[in-house]
Amino acid sequence: ILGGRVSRRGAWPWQCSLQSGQSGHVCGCVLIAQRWALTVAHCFEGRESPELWKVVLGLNNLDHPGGQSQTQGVRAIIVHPRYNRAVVDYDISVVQLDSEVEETPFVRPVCLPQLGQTPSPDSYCYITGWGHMGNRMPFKLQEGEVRIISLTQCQSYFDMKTITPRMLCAGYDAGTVDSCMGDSGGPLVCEDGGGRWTLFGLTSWGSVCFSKVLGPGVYSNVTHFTPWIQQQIYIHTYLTD
Amino acid sequence: CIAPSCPTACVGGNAACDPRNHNCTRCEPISLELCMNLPYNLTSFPNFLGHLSQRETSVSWESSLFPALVQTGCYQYLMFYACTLLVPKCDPVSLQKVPPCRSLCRSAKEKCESVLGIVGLQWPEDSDCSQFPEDGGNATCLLPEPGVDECSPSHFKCRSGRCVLASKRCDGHLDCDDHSDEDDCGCSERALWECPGSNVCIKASMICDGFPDCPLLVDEDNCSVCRDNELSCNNHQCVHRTLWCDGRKDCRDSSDEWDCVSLSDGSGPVLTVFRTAAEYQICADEWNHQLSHLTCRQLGLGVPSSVSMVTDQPGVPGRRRWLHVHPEWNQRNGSALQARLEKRSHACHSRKRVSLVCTREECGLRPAVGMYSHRKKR
Repeated sequence: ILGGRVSRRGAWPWQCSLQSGQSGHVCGCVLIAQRWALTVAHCFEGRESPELWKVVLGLNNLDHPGGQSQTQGVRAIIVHPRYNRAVVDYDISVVQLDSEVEETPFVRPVCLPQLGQTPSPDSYCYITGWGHMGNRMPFKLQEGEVRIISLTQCQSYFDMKTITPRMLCAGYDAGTVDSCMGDSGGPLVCEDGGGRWTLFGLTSWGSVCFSKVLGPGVYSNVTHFTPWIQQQIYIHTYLTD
Repeated sequence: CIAPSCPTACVGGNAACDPRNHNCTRCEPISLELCMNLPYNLTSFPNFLGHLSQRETSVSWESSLFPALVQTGCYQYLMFYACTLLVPKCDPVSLQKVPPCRSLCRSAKEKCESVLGIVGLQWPEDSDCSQFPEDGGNATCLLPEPGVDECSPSHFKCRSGRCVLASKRCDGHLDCDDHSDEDDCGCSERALWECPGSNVCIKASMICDGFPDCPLLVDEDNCSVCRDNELSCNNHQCVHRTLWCDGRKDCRDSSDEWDCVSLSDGSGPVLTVFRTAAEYQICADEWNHQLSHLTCRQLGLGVPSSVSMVTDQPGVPGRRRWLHVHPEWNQRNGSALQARLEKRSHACHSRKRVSLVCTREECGLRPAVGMYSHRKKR
């Protein structure tokens, strides 16, 4: 996260770290139910097998997991059948954990948006992750406040790519607070009046965040995928062979 | 090869694999779409940027950087040079990599490095030109032959010769310097299929693929011809009506078991199941709390907050169809609600239906954040 700050322990209890073998942290992910998480499809490029992955929850410092962290194996990885690597469209995956997590103050699911529920342009939301900070990779979970940007305005920043309805844009013209490599799959969440946080985006792509190229970050639009997510959970819970 | 015998990768590729040799070199066909129009079609890895495979190259940052840089027109043979780094030529006889000539590297770097500087990016450091042989020396190296294509298959070539990314063809923005990327944008001119009733173009592969793409979803119409007693799955396979919503997957995409349970009904949240694609009420006589839990979870609606039994109004139109709780409903662990119900010859004695209200499970709260708020120290 560029232009962010260190988050307090337990501030984002749905944030998880998707880790693989020796690489350690590869991508962010988001807990949406006791046995289910979301991330983006491009994190699995070339490493589609569930055995290669584990999910760590309740984490703040990558280097010192601490007593609140929980580590889960991955039972299934369900990449959206329409994921398109070239234009990074339909960039979403549902991850089934080996077993249910234990809900604690440091491990909690986030809310999925209701059908058609979207954040209003110019409202402020939060992104979190252990990705590049522009000059280094952090150990402690970073958080940054970003502003939701309309798709039309967003398209004007990216004449090399097409912004589709499956995408959501957030950030600032000057790119001052933005997600970056290593944040992929992590959450963009907005708080409602009752102090409840809803997941509207998964960090997906953007301009090269440690260069002078400016512009917002692009997130997978979770609202667009909520019916598909619910359907995958139903199929993999109740329609096993 | 370090191992006593060559690993299969070498043996399979009839490579020259000398046990004393520390690596097995072999040529492989180029599969990177970006470089499928080169004057050679065999490559070998690792490449000159340190990537170990074409798959790694295909998701590398350089494979996005170079096509974007080509659009600036900074150097006529930039794409050719980039491909000699990304998928280096492999000589089928010696099985050795053939590098680009130093002059080609220098030309590309001199003309394009400054463009990257404008956006705060560096030229890929692995491509230091001194590692490549001088052209004309005794080491063979690659130079662009006349007629080599300046654009890659991932580009659209403007009439003026410039290259723009294929995704910009007919995207409504004028990208070519001569605007030719927005000419002839009819669907048929681009070998695409035009959605009836709109000017949306889709690839032929998107027709009847289970995903609606046209505004009126017409690309998913008339995709299967099922018999009267069959229904069409989402993937347009035909499945017998009696198999619909029985709790077992019969469609390859399992769509015969989608949307089988519903809580909406004219008269409040009454539970209905679409067994054999007909609407059934659930007889409340043997209903229980576990089934209420299962129903709410299966619908992704959380947990039950209230359950009630609704008596049928007298004179309800037509004969209702009833499903009853299966006697072995709890032997079927892991199965969906519709698998735990059964038809019976008789109607529902009490004529009471199940009405259920679910509430979303707790989510989106941050209890740990409150833990710090009591500390008022300054």
